[in-house]
Amino acid sequence: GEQLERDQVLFVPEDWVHEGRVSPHEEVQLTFALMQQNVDRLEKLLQLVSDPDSRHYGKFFSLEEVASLVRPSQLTEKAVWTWLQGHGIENCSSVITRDFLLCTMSVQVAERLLPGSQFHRYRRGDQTVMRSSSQYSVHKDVAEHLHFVGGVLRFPLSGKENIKAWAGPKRPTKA
Amino acid sequence: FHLGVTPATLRTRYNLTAADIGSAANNSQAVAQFLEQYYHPADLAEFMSLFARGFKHLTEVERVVGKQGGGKAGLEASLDVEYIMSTGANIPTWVFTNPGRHETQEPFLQWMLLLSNMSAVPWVHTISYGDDEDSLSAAYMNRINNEFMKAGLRGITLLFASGDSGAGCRHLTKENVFRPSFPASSPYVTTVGGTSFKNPFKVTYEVTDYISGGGFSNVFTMPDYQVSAVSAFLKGAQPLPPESYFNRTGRAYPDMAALSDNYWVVTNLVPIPWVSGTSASTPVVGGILSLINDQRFLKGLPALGFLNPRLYKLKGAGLFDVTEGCHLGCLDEKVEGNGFCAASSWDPVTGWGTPNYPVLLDAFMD
Repeated sequence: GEQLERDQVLFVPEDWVHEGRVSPHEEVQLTFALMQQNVDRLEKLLQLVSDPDSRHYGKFFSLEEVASLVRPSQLTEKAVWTWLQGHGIENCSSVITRDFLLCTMSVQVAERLLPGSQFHRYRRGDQTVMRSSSQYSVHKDVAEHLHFVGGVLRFPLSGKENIKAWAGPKRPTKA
Repeated sequence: FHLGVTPATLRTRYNLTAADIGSAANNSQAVAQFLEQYYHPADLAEFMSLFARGFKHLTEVERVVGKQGGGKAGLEASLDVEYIMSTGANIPTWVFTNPGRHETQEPFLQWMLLLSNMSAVPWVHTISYGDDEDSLSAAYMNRINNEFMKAGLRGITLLFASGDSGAGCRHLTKENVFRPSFPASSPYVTTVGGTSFKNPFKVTYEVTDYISGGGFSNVFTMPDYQVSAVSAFLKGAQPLPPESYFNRTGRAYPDMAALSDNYWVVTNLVPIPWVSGTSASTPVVGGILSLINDQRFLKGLPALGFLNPRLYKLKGAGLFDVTEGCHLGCLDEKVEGNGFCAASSWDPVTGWGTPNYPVLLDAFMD
């Protein structure tokens, strides 16, 4: 297989407590970011509609028009669907732009689908998440059709890491 | 004289009169939350009754997308809602709440999916969220950029807080480097930094808030729209940090700024002072841009959409230039805690500066 996010830093933020491996029969929902078409054109069009000197300034697209621009190719959709169905995954939904797929499957299936992944449960207060403790890969036939698989590696940010407001007087500039 | 930033303080400083409120039929604005944070309608009502007497405003959120949990209100959520509805007064406001209910969801990614799946969404979105660029995969960031482009092509304005760690610092084995934050460093969003009043108890001119996030991306190259402005800064007279600390050819941020210090927020029915951060400045700018959208809609003009190409062409017109102060950087011998410093015109602490509403409105109305 091929690793789609080999440069994603793997770490468990300090406020998450490891609770052990997830049972193979539990369900996970993964987000597949399908390769889009016409991304170069998308960028050029964005420049045109955003540049006040362009005659296209302000001529925005509807979501449906954006969808027809970036919608994944039939080849991409077929390759990804074939790959998913080959693992018995049918419970999927898409979005209007068809460039994301959300699929539900058991942990056992997810770990077979994404070789290298190993799902664990982590807890922070009342919140629990499942994440892989190691890098995932995908079959080489679909690697060129996917940007990444969401819900495997990145933890939700905590209050400390998130850009957030805080109460109380600030420390001096040079503490 | 004042005892902290309230809607009245902001509206005075940014020259918003009581008549500067929304009235267009198809206008709307939104804030998005990704933590387990909720706003309470009662807090918003109390905030408005305490602090928003001098202008017409709404006291209820129009729509909540996602499920608000129970329990205590979050300071962040209260802040965002209360201040976008204070500058963007009388404009219908949505709250996107994405706490990540499924155990394998990425809340920020879920919000992006929602945008890709809703035909009608507000014109202006403010988001206080960011992660270290160096912790994220290039594949992920590039794809999120595509999503930002999709939103921009639809005329949606995305505003991100620039962060509260100044230039940031990444401690490497040999020497330190600054640490940019994503999505603040995306070339396809408008990033908002922070300022303080020169005299914290008076409506004076503004200086940098030392926490204001800013710098240069190590991943994304500098977009054309900002080359001239950033080159002028780099060639300017002020001393720069050593070149090894930042990538002078990367996307530079923030793009603009607003006050980010000493806010009053009502949360769980208690007024809280001293709330600070670019989480505060971002909804303030969001509300002001929504007011400009409102005036544009009334004249039959389209929304502002992705702002930066037009913002940089203004060359600072309609913005109060912030020229005093520096932000945080690495606490080491070479930079001694400093990142970049403000300068005339654009700088990587406060961008082009803070909004002077009537002039900015004029500039954006042709």
